[in-house]
Amino acid sequence: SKHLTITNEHVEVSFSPDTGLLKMIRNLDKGISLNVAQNFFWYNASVGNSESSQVSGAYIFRPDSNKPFPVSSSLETYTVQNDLVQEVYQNFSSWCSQVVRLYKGQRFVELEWTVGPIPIEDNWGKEIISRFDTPLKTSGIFYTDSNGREILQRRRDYRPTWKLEQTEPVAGNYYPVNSRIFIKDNNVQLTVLTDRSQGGSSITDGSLELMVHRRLLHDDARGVGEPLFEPGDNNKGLIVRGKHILYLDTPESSADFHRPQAQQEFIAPQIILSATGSKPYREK
Amino acid sequence: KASSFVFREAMGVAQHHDAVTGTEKQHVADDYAKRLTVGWLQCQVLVSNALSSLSGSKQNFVFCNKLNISVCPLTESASTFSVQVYNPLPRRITWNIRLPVNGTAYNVLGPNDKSVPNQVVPVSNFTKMVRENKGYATSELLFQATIPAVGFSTYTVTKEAAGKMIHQRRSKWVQQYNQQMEK
Repeated sequence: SKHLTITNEHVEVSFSPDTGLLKMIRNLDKGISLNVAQNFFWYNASVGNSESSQVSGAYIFRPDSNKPFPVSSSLETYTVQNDLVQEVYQNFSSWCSQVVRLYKGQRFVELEWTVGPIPIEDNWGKEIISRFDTPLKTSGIFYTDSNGREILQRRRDYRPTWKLEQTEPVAGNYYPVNSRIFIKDNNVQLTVLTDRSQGGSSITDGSLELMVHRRLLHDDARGVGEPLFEPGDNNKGLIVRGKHILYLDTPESSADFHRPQAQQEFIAPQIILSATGSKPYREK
Repeated sequence: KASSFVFREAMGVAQHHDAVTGTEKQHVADDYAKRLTVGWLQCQVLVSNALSSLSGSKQNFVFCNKLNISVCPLTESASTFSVQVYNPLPRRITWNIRLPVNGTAYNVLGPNDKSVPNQVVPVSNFTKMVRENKGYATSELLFQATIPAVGFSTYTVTKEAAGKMIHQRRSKWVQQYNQQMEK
C-alpha cells in the first residue's frame, strides 16, 4: 500500500498504491506533470451480429463491443532500484506482464510488455491493447505517423475527403502506427513510440491505445482462409515481448525528442559478442 | 564466405502486404521466418568478417538473438568476454546494455580501458517463464555503452572472483565499523 515512485534526473513516474497501475508522469526538466492511467485490456472478437455477419479475423478487426475488458484491475508489483536503472515489475495475469523502466539519464519512460500466450479456452478470440488514459482535452484529435515520416492528424469519426457514416466506433477509428502516436492539448503532449508497427487509436478524449497482440478463432472470409490462431510452440499461442516509449513534454518541444529517439529505436545498435577464455555452455 | 543477397531477397519477399501486416497463412508465415533467419545467418558472417578486418584480429563472434528474453549461452557461461556494440546512426549515442549472466559481480572495461559502472540485477520471473528451458541466467549485467557515429565500441567484461568480492565486502564492513567507532 506504500506510494511507489521511480525517478531519475529527468522523469518521475508514480504508481497507484491501491492498484499498482501507472498513475502519473512528471517531466522534471520542464515542471510538467500528467495523470496517466495505463492498463491492458482485451476486446472480445466479433463472430458476427445482426448488423453484419463480418467476424474479426486476420484482415478485419471487429470487436463485439465498444468497451474492452481489463486484463486485471489490480496487480502484483515489485521494484528494482539501483544507480543505473529504476524498474517496477507489474504482473497483470499469467499471460500479461510489464516492466516500467527508467534508465539513468534517460528522458523517457520505457514500458517493456510481455503478452501471451493469449488464452482461448473460453472460445473467445481476444485482441489485446495497452491503453493510456489522461485528462487531456483532445477534442477527438490524435496523431499517428506514416511510415515514420509524415505525422498525420486523425480525427475521431471523421475522414477528410468524404462524409463518414461511422458503423464501427472502435475499428473505424483505428489507424496504422508505424513508429509513433501522440495526443496533445495546448500545453502538454504525450507521445508513445513503438518498436514495431501496431494498430492504434484514441477512442475517447485524452485516451490513447495500441493493439499489442491478437488471437482469433474464426476466418474473416477475406482470402486468408484460416483464423489468426497463432499456434506457436505446442499450439499454445505466441508470446510477444515489445517496448513502448513514453514521453511527456510540451507540444513545441516533443518533436525534438521523438524524431531522433524513434530513429534510434528502429536503427538500433547491434551487440556482437566474443569469448575470451570461455568454458563450454554445457559439459556434454 | 557469405553474401548479403540472401537477406536482401528475404526482405524483398517480406514486402508483400501479407508479410507486412501478418495476414498470411500460417505456413507462409513460417516460410517468411525461415527466409529471414537464413538471410540473417549469412549477414552474421559478413558482420564478423567486417569486425575482424576493422579490429585486426580474427575472433569467433557470437550473435545472441534471444537477448530480449535473457538468453545468451556465451555470457551465461564465460567468466570473461568482449562486447562489441555497433552504432549504425550518424551520431554518437549512449545505449543501455543488458546481458544474461550467472555471476554476482563483474568488472566492465570500456574502449579506453577505464572501468565502466555496472549493476547486476536478477532475471525476472516473467522472463524465466517466457524463456522456459532455453537459458539459465539468474541475473542480468547492466551497463551504459557510448558508441561513436557509424562505428563500434568494445567493452571487456570479467567476472569478479568470489573471494575478491568477499574481501571487498569485508573491507567495506571494516571501514564502516571503524567509522562508527570513531563517531
